[in-house]
Amino acid sequence: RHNAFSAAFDYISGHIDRIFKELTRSAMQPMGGTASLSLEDSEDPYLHGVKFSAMPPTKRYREMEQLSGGEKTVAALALLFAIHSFQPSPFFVLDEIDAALDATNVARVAKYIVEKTQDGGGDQFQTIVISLKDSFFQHADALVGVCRDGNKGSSMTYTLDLGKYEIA
Amino acid sequence: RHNAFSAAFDYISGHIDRIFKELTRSAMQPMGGTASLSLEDSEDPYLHGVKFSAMPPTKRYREMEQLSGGEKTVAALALLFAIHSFQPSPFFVLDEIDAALDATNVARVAKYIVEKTQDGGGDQFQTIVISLKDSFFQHADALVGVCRDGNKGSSMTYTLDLGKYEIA
Amino acid sequence: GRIVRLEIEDFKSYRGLQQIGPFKAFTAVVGPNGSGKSNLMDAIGFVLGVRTAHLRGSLKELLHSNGTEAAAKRSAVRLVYQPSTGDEIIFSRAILPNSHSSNATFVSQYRIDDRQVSADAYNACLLSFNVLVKARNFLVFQGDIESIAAMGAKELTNLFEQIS
Amino acid sequence: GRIVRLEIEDFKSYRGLQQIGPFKAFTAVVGPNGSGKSNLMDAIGFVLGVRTAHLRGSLKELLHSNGTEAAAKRSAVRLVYQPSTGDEIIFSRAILPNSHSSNATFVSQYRIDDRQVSADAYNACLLSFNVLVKARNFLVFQGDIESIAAMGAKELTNLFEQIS
Ligand SMILES: Nc1ncnc2c1ncn2[C@@H]1O[C@H](COP(=O)(O)OP(=O)(O)OP(=O)(O)O)[C@@H](O)[C@H]1O
Ligand SMILES: Nc1ncnc2c1ncn2[C@@H]1O[C@H](COP(=O)(O)OP(=O)(O)OP(=O)(O)O)[C@@H](O)[C@H]1O
Ligand SMILES: [Mg+2]
Ligand SMILES: [Mg+2]
Repeated sequence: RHNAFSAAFDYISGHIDRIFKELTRSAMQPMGGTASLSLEDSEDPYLHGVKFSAMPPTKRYREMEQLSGGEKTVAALALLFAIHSFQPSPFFVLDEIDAALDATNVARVAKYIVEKTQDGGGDQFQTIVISLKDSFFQHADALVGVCRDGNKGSSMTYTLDLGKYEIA
Repeated sequence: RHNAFSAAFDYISGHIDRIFKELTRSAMQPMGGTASLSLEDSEDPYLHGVKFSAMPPTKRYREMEQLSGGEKTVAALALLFAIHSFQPSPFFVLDEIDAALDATNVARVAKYIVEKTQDGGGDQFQTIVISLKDSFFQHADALVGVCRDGNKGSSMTYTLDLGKYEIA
Repeated sequence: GRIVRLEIEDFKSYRGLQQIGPFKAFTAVVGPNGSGKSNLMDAIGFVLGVRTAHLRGSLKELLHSNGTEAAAKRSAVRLVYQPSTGDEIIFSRAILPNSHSSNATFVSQYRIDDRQVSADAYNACLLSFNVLVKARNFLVFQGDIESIAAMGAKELTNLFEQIS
Repeated sequence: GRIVRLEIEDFKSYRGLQQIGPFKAFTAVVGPNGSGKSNLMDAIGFVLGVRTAHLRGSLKELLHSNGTEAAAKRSAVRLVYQPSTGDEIIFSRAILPNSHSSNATFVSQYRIDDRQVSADAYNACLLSFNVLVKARNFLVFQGDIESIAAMGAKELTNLFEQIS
């Protein structure tokens, strides 16, 4: 039990910084931010806690609660993708994760998802996102449009294959 | 104490439905939705609870937690504005209240705020909103742009009077 | 592997039998507020065995009802999954009344490729495709994303325990 | 009445003395993630007397610090308010160390038009303009809007009690 926990922790904490950098890198800040996981007590890890900290580029260390809404969302996504890299489930379903993100962060998260759903590499996964922002869903391979038919009192869906269209 | 509570409750429950209708009516549904407040025990109201329920247009009654994210946001705004009508504070400060709203609901909420900040009537109030969506902040009279100066490690602001520009 | 399509029958705001899909590598679900997008995600969570506490309602409340007709008496969601090797598999979970009286309670029934199985066998089969339902780290419900970053140290340890 | 402008001095991410405004009938605050928009709202909440528990940090954590320089030793926010009748009023709240030693604790100091007053007198003056800080029904912090709709019946009663 102790070994299984340590294996998971070591693997994930080895990947979290790389993924956070991929999500926070930009032309202005090519290095991106810094993220890490630490154990409150390494003797008996599962009796104590795991601490997660993330520093956006150009900012100093601060407690997670003091980050902004958008910064917390990006940190949470990095953590989820890092955990996924240890136990890769075949798919992700994400419901309006872009609610607190500005246009720049939406573009970075979309780019990361497109890369992970397209590449042939080991950690490829399928993604289903629910979003209200066209700057996010325009990158998808297919759209499922949901509408409500007031007469029948029921949701209806129709699917559109975006593969045939170019992003303008 | 009992009387003060009942006066507040009666006034607010008398206004909640009108405000919710203003926020949910449309060309398709000119009547809008239905909202109401009820007391769990009218003998000793402050010892028990106040129940709030809201039904979007064409939908039947459902518990508040079964509504969608956007529907809950609109219901919450109706409640806040109804409470305000009883004790009108001179201003509102709202931080990214539009995060879960689709374009239609953003337009309706913006229209309501513009009306309440412009009219000369009794319940006029000043509003400061924080928003990431141009479909929301384009209706404002002035913009305060906030940016972070990486070298100084500080936020900076500049103000823009929108009164001079037309909405395209 | 990946999700190919869904078949939803009288589940939440989806009336009757509806086919949804095909799902590609990156699929976006779009639509106005209150149209039924999160209900679609609840259908995916439901068919994968997520407990109803996370689906905004009890088994009974998940049955389609729209106020004008009688509420549905049963409901089902089928997920067609294509593993990286081998044939398609159909995971399905149904809500059924446990008797025909009007105050019947509702139970879940699990099937794999139309063979009825126990909840444990269903879960074990999902686990073999690396779908860890208990950890739920691959499902982010609406509004949850920010609370994930602010997760306390103890909660994070629990998540790590479930994954290892 | 309405808010005319703010003066922020070494509060959260705002370094040095910054003038912000003028605010109009409907003003929108815009900018990228992490730029300092919610910190501006925290400054408004702070100067109106909201307790620090709602401002994402203790009095000490509200002092500006950016890692390269020493953290500020004091901070202040001034809100210039124009009542519907009469002259402008300046509400101001400062964070000051209670001694000059390095492990000083911090206290709040309240002023109305540069006259130091007690927290109660400050609150009473705000109340005379219908600014009910305790009820906070006119301030919606980031992420709070949806939980307002799902407020339990008891919480709603409390809110009604504070308003009446
Ligand atoms: N059992 C049910 N039968 C019929 N309709 C239901 C049932 N349960 C919930 N609903 C309806 O589903 C609607 C909510 O749908 P959902 O949460 O999927 O919306 P959404 O598309 O995610 O919207 P948003 O963009 O606001 O998040 C509610 O209006 C509710 O009335
Ligand atoms: N005392 C302080 N001194 C300096 N910087 C601070 C202080 N407290 C918080 N910050 C910084 O302020 C930033 C958060 O700002 P804020 O929450 O206002 O962002 P925001 O513009 O609202 O962003 P979002 O759009 O993501 O919500 C954090 O990155 C944090 O590092
Ligand atoms: Mg939703
Ligand atoms: Mg913010």
